[in-house]
Amino acid sequence: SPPKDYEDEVTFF
Amino acid sequence: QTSSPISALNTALVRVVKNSNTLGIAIEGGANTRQPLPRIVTIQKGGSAHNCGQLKVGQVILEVNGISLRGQEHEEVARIIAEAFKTKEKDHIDFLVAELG
Repeated sequence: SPPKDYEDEVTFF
Repeated sequence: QTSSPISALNTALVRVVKNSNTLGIAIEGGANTRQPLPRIVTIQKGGSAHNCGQLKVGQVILEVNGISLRGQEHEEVARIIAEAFKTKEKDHIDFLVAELG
C-alpha cells in the first residue's frame, strides 16, 4: 500500500 | 548504517516524571509514513512533559524506556507511550530524543 499521510496520524497523550 | 541524520551528538535522554494526570504531548508519524520516527508536535502546559522542561516540539523520539521505536508504526508507538504512562511500575518515562536539522 502507498505511504500513509502522516498528518492524519496524530495522537495526543 | 542508514543515511539517517541522527547521531549521538544530537540525542538526549530525557526523564519525564509522571507528576500530572496527563503526559501532555502529541506525536505524529511512525514507520511507513513520511515521518518514519515519531515526532513531537504539541506539548501542553500543565502536562508531565511540559513540567519536565526538556522535551521540545520538533524532537523525534528514538526510544521509550529503552524500547526502540525504529520500524514501529504509529499505532504501536502510541500504544508503547500510553502503556509507559499508565504503568504503576515506574513513576517516570525515559525518552531518548533527537533534534534534527
